[in-house]
Amino acid sequence: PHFIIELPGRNDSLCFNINNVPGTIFNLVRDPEAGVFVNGQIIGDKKIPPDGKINTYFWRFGIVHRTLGVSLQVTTQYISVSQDGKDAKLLWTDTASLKGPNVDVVVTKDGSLTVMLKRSVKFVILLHKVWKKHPYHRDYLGFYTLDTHLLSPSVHGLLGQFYHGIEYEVTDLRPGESPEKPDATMFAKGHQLNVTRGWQRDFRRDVKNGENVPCWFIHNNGSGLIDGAAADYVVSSLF
Amino acid sequence: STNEAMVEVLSVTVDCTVTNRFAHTVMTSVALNKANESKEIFFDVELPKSAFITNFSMEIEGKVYVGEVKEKEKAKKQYEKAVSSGQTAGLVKASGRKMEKFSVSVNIAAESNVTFILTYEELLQRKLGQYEILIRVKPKSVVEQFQISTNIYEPQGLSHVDAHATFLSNELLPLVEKTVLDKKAHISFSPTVEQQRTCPGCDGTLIDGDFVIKYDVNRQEKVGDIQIVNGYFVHFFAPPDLPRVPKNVVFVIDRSGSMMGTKMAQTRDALVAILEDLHEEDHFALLQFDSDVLSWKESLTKATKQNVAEAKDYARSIQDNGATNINQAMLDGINMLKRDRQANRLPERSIDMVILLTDGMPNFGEPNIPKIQENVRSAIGGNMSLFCLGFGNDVDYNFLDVMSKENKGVARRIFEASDATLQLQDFYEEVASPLLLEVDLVYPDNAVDYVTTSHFPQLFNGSEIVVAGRLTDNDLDNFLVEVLGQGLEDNFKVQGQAGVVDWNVMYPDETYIFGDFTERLWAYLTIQQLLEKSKTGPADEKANATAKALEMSLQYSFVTPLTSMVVTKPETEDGTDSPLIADKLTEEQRQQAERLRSMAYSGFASNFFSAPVQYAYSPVYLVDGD
Repeated sequence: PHFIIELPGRNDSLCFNINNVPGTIFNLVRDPEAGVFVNGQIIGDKKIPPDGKINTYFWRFGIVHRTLGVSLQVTTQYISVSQDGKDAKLLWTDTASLKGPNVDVVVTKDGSLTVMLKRSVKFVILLHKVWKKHPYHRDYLGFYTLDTHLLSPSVHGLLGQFYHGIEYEVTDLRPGESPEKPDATMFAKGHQLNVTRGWQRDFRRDVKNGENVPCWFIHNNGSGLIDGAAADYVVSSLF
Repeated sequence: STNEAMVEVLSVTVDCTVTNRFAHTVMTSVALNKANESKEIFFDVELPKSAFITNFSMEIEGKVYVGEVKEKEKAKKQYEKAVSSGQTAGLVKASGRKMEKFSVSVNIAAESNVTFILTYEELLQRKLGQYEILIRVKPKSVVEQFQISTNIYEPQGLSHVDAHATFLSNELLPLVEKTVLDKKAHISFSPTVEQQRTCPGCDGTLIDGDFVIKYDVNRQEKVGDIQIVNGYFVHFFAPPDLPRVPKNVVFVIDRSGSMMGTKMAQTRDALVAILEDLHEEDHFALLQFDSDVLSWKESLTKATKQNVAEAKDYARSIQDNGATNINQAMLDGINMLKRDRQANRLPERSIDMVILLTDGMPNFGEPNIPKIQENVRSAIGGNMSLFCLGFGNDVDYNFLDVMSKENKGVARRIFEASDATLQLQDFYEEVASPLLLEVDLVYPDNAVDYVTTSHFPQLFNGSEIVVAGRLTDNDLDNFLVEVLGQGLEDNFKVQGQAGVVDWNVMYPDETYIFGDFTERLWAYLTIQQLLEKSKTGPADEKANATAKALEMSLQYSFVTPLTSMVVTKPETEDGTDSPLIADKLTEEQRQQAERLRSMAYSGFASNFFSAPVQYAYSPVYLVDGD
């Protein structure tokens, strides 16, 4: 999966990829103070493509708001919402909405799921539908955090660590391997990183083709930009 | 230049005449195509970036093609037309820190000659006590007739004249002829073909580098020197023996992440050297900033030996870290000076200044540049001078340039190189010794008009104030001049009378050269100042300054950032002509050119600077698959 940290105040974005063996569960957001946790599990292609490159995607998310007593499991097949011991299951094949005391959920058919957790966070999950008979690819999900301002300063996780901004500077622009993708040096979190100007896709407006977001790409699973290593964010279960 | 053995460069001559600091240089090159087919011949020359091209011509087969100075927008239309039909255009490119390169090439028929003549003019600036004439020569091969000839005419009298060149070996050194009389100097260098060769029988030339002449004039009159020629006057003011005014300087030092490595080390080294050079009666403060601002001490400190030693230790400890909060750092520095002023902790007669050193864009705290400029201007309130040092290619120089000019100061680019420490020290040295504050040069109202700027916030040791104007009365016998300022002990006030000097008497054999140089000096200075004004102040004033600068650039045939020289090359065989454009580069364009050069190829910036797709103001953090 590719991560994009959009920074409209700086008119810029950062991006990186995180990959691991299929089945790995990563922590994306961890805010013990607010009681919010988001974990996601990745899958790989159906078989190894001719180019040998194993692609992984998120196919399942577990979202918990302990304080509000809300949990959601979102897979490429369905969405289950649990609040105060009451369960509801929604299908991606329906357009539906669910309004509870602490959580609002809106599903658009085969498209997106918007989740608003009361006084804490708003996010959108996109479903990427792939032709069932595609030899390699299968359905996968994208996770977009839209409003995080009520989360606590201690929020962390692969995405959460960026919710309160990041200081960085880019300098020493130089030609990269590809003429359209120059390299540069980034200073962030006390590290000097070799980064590459490129773009990654934001699928919110166009779920099929996406829209290119120019960004500074941090190599090696975001090494140096993320705190610690990607392996530090591996968790044993979705909840 | 040519790589073709069948093309011979017959002559390269550089003829420079300096009259009252105004330098008029003509570079002429003649080449012969000895082949029995047409050849492309290149004319590449470099000129100082402070110079304006005034003329260019090519003589081919008896026909002369002359460049024409036009309004840039109009020239651009011609240029675009040429580009759309597949022809080439731009003639001027940035070349290093001090120079820009003018390049043109033409096809010359078999056994034909071509003569290129480029003329440019500049007002030499006095820096660290001398004027510098820089002539860059790089013929690609030995030249039948090679000559650099410089004549300097300074009615004040010459105090010293030095000539040297980066390519002068012990063998070539005696070939530099220097004749210095009281008010006139002649320097020439004209090696024979054999003397130019890198070795006997080789085609390679030793002549490759900078020929530099440095000189200064005598200064006896406190009121300065005033020259009146052909209805225009010019006043040079740099009086001798003035005591320096103590300064209170706050150094605001960027230590953000991008300063990491060499830049940070050079900054530390320069700071240590600069602190060492502080005078004991000066006061100083050190502020370092990234996203936060750290101050060495709460207030300014007297530059005693012990304090300077402590400050040097502090400077040595500055480490890079984090983002760039210029706004807060500037406001903290300014407020510290204001607090100390209000509390009478600083000498009454002293100058307050802030020196900002940064290598990057503000990206923390207040990132909006106009807002920062407004905050700084408002905080300073006209009560101190701001000098900005922009380190490297990533800095927004225009931001610093405008901010300095709005606050009685100047900005300077510091180039990333091994000598950056020296560049920083040199700049500091230029502003380290203020002699006078709030200097006014006053001329009789009824005798002059169109006077260039006559108020200057400060006069620094080693520099010079220049004012020029037009006389309304050409028969003026006496011209009363008054200079007012604030010095160390008393208010400075001098008066003097300038008489019309008879140049025919002073230089009886050479009167033909002087012509309208004072008028052109005045025009050059006026255009420079109008271009500066066009960057700051209210919109209508900026527009007026731009319009006036354009009008004068066209009138006096100066290639400035508002005009272009259009050069029409000979018609090609298919009957089309191909206009070429010589532009004057701005500092921003130079910086951009350096960025692109450092990227090794062009057409890349547009990708890099394209704005990201944005949906809303609030940030989005996402993870998805392709």
